[in-house]
Amino acid sequence: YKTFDGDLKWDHNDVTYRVLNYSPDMEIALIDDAFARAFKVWSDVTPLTFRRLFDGTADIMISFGKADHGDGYPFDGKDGLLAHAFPPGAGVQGDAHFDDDEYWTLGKGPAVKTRYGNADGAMCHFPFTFEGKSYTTCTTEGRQDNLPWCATTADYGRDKKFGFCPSELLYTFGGNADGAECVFPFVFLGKEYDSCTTEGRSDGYRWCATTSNFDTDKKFGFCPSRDTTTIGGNSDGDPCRFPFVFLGKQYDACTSEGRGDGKLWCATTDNYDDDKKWGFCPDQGYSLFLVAAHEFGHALGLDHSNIREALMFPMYSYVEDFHLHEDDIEGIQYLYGGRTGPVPTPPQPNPTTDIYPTIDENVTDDPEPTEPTPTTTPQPVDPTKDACKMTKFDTITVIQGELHFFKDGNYWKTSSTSDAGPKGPFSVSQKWPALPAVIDSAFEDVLTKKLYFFSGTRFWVYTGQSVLGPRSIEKLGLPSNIQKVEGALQRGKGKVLLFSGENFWRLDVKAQKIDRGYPRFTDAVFGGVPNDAHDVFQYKGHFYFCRDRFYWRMNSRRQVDRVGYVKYDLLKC
Amino acid sequence: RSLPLKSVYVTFPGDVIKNMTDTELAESYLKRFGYMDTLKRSGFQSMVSTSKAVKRMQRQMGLEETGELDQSTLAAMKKPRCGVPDVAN
Repeated sequence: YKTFDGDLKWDHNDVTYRVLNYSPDMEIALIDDAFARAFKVWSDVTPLTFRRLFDGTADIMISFGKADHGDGYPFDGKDGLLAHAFPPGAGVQGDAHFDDDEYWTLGKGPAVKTRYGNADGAMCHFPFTFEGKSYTTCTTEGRQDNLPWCATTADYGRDKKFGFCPSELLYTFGGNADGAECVFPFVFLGKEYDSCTTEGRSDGYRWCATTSNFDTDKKFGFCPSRDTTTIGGNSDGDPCRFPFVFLGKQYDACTSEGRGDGKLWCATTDNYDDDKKWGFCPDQGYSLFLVAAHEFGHALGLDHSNIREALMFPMYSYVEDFHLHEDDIEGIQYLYGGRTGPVPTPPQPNPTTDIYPTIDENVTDDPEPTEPTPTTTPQPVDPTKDACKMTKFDTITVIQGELHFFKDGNYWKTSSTSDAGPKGPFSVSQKWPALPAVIDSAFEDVLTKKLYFFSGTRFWVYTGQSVLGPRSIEKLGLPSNIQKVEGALQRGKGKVLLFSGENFWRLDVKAQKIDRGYPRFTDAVFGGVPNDAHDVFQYKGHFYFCRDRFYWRMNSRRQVDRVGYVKYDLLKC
Repeated sequence: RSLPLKSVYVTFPGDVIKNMTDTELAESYLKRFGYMDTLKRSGFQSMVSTSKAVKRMQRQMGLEETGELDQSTLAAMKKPRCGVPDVAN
C-alpha cells in the first residue's frame, strides 16, 4: 500500500460526507446505500465513523459530473477514467467525483429498483417471463400508458409480482418540481419538446419540464435513465432502434463497427447515415459500491497500491463477494489504527426513498430527543431544565477534561470519553458560591488548574474551593470599554486568548497581564469563523467558535474543518 | 485468397473519446498518471524516457517489465480505472 506524501489524513475520526447530486442511472436509495456500504468498508477496520450531512460543508463532498466538471481534472466520456478523489484536507481535498458518462450499476447490469406495483420496491428480476416471452429489460408490453415495468420474480404469470421501472413518465429527480413526472410535449425557449433533453444545460444532464410550458412555469426535473437507455453519444439517452443502417449496412444488434475502441453502440433512429444519432449500448456497468470504496480510500489518505487484488489497485475489476484485502487494511490502519471496542453507531439519517428534493434536509436538525442519562454524580437541581432544549449557552468550557455548559445559574457537563448525553443541571452557586448566575467565559489554566470565570467586567479565580475576586478585567489590561469576555483559548502554557466583540487579546496568565501587540482582529487570525461568536473554547485539540445552536470547529492549522450543532455533537443529545 | 476485412473508423458526433493511435494513447496515459513527467530542478527540465516510464507503469500494474508497448501493456492502458495518478507529482 501507499499513502500520500506527508501521510495526509483526517485529524478527526468522525468524518462527515455529503452527497451533492445523483446519477440518473440508479435510484437515489440505491446510490445512498452504495455509498454507505462503501464507507462501512473502511469503518469496519478503523476507529473512523462516517456521518452524512444534508447541507453545509462535509469533509467528503461526493458528486457526479461529466467531462470538465470544474476541478481541473476532466473526465473522458464512457469508460477510461471512472472517478477520482482528493486526499484529506480542506476545500476540494477529500472530495470524491464520479464520471456520469459511465453507466453506474451494482456491477452486474442494470440495477433497477421498482416503484409502486405490488412488490414493495423490490428489484427487477431479469430475465422474467410474461405471457410466455422472456424479458431482459423493463417493458411496456401489456400496458396502454407506456409505463415501463418489470417482474420482481422470474415468472410473472406464477407470482404476479411487479413494479414500475425508472421512467420520466413516472418521476423526475432533483430540479424544483418535487419529483413530479415530465409533461410532454413541453415548451422551452419557444420550442416544443417531446422527450427529455440536454438543451439549455452545459453539464449534459437530461431534463424535462413538469408542466406544459417551462418558459412560463419554470418547473423542471432531471430524467432518470431507463434501463434501455443509450449511454453517452448524442441521443439524450434514447433507446437503440433496431434495425438501423450504418454505412449502408443494416444492423439488428449493437455493434463495434466504426469504432477503434471496440465499444458496442447503436443508432437511435433507423438510419445513422442520415441522422447521425447514436449512443453506447447498456452493458454490465460499473459497480458504484466498488468504485466508491476505492475513491473513499483516497479520500481517507490511501494512494494506489500495486497489489492487483487490493481495493486500492488503480484498475477496476468486478468482484462478487467483496472483502477488503490485507494490504488495504494495513494501509488504512497505518494511518488511523485499528478498530477497538464495539461497532460505532453514529447517528444515521432516515432519508425517504421518494424523491430527491424531499431528502434535502439536515439529519441532525431534528432527531428524536434522548432521555437524560441517569447519573451517579450530584443530583440535578431541576431535572425539567433540559440542556438539549437550550439553543444557546452563556459559556462552554472544559474543566477537568469534561465539557461544561453554563446557562443562567446552572451547568451541565459531558464526558469526553463516552457518548452519554449531558449530566445535569447542577447549580453554579453550589459548586462555586462566589459566582453570579451568568458566566460569560471561563477557562482552566493548564499549569495551575486554577479556574478563571468572567462575568461582565469582572472575573474570579478559583483554586479548589478558595476564590479570589471579583476583580475588574481592567486589572488584566483589558480596555474599559469592553462589556464582557466571550471566550477563551489556551495558547500554549501560560497564555490564553480572550475574545470580545471582533477582537482578541493574549493574556499572560502568570503575569496576569495582557501582552503587548493586542488587541488583534479575530477574523484576521481565525478566518472563516463567525465574528460574533459568543462562546470560544478549546476541546480535544480543536478551537470551537459558537453562535446560537451552531459551532465552527477549527483545527490546529486554523482551518475550519467542521460546522455542526452544539446540541448533537457536543452535548450528545 | 481472401483479403482481411478493413475496418472503417468514423468520428461519432458528441463522442468525448477520439480515436487515437496506440502511441498517442500510451503517451497520454503515461503523462496523465504521472509515469512520464517533466521534472523541474533549478531551472533544468528533463523528460523521463518513454521506455523508463513504461517500465514504471508495468511494475505498478504487475506486468512483465519490458519497457516496450506490448499488447498486454496496451491492454492494461485501455482498462477502466481510477483517475488519481499512480505517481504523485
